Amino acid sequence: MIEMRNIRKIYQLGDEEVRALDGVSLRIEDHEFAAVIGPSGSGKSTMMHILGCLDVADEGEYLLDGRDISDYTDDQLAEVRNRKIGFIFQQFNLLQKLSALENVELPLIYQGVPRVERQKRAHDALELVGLGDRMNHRPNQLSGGQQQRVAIARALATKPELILADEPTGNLDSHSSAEIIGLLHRLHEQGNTIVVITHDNDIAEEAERIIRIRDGRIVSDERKGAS
Amino acid sequence: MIEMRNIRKIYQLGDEEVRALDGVSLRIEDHEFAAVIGPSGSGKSTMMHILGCLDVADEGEYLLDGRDISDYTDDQLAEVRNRKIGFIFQQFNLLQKLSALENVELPLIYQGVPRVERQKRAHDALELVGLGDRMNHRPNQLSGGQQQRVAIARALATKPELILADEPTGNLDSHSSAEIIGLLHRLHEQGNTIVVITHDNDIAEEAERIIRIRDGRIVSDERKGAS
Ligand SMILES: Nc1ncnc2c1ncn2[C@@H]1O[C@H](COP(=O)(O)OP(=O)(O)OP(=O)(O)O)[C@@H](O)[C@H]1O
Ligand SMILES: Nc1ncnc2c1ncn2[C@@H]1O[C@H](COP(=O)(O)OP(=O)(O)OP(=O)(O)O)[C@@H](O)[C@H]1O
Ligand SMILES: [Mg+2]
Ligand SMILES: [Mg+2]
Repeated sequence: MIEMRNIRKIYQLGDEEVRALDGVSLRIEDHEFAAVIGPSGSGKSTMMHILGCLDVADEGEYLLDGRDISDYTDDQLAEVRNRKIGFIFQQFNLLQKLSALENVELPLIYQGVPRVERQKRAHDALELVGLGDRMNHRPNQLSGGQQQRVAIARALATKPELILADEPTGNLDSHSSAEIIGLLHRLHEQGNTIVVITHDNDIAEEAERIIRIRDGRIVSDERKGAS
Repeated sequence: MIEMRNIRKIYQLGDEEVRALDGVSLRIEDHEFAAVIGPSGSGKSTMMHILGCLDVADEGEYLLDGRDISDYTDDQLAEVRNRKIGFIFQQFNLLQKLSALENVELPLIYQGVPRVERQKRAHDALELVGLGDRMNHRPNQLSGGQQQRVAIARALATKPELILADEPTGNLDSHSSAEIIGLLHRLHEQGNTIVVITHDNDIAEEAERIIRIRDGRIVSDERKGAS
């Protein structure tokens, strides 16, 4: 499903060069559940933005379902992001003027889902993350962990094949975290491919494969014992 | 040092009433190290904003050093916030147009600290959280955990007596978290009063007192065995 070959992402700030990714190669098959772990600033979010077609590498290739994304037009990329990928952002990226429900509906609007159906699906996604009683709140009328859960609901409402979650439980108590972990587990069982960046050992333990990143490089990549 | 009496904070959204805090009473003495834990949406950040004089309760009293803050003028409140309290926000609240160094200097500018000294102190605070090589980056040129550490450095640069930390390690790996926990521990030993909202058991274990919140109320408040 996913293949990165020798990916580099290099930022130039004045005479400082930051190698956010410094030669990353990685294959993720359909239906895998992989956790990405590593120190703060090691390149995890940068890698995930490239996986999610939200950013472009400076060097190397990224193939999605066998096709190099540098061959996609902008419209095709937008289509892939909208239909195939659900992205849960580390800092949520919710629209401040829209309610929780409207935020979750947004990707469904882009998919052309009719109003009644999309409101139902957005409603169900918010119920699934325990926010049934917060649908009409805007982000600044929600707690940190509630905003995080709206971001999760929004990523899942389109039922994407590939779920990319950047630290989805960073603001959640252990009970809410356990619910999100259970949810990711069920989605995996239903056939989705899941890549989670996490500092939470409970999530890493749920994954079948652990990819460790340090200083913009993969330093280990291990599948757990077969089950 | 801090006393809350029967504090209520009630939001009205249309015909929905949200009791973010529903009768909270609490005393925190000088030099205590308290952890606040509880489910997502239970009222922790709301309580901390009132403690930090960033928000005002709808009912009840809040006394800081024996004085009711409703007696303070706006200027006096701003002075208290700037000189006495260091607040680490759950969502960082950094200024996007300023570099990490400039963000950390800001409270020192308000204190009238001369330029050479404030740059040194801001520099040192960023070194302390491991960001010596990221001083000139703006927030959108930093990782999530790096932004979180800038927020921590900014809160500590003024050497405040009272440190209020809202989930300071939510975006940090275990190594960076351990460093921040060690830092809070040292500040406590140096005589500061520390209140930390956290979902991280390692921080809660470091505290001498654990305050549990649920549905806007304190449900338990226990000091650990005397040491
Ligand atoms: N402006 C507002 N209008 C309406 N409700 C609000 C507003 N701000 C907060 N709330 C509600 O108040 C409750 C408490 O919010 P608070 O941010 O204190 O929770 P929290 O304990 O910090 O949660 P978390 O662990 O998720 O950060 C939440 O249920 C939230 O939805
Ligand atoms: N626009 C930019 N300009 C310069 N450097 C950048 C930029 N964006 C990110 N960086 C740097 O690239 C590195 C990798 O950032 P990234 O966000 O991928 O880290 P991360 O592993 O997700 O960290 P965290 O666990 O703290 O979220 C960091 O050291 C960061 O400072
Ligand atoms: Mg990140
Ligand atoms: Mg909070």
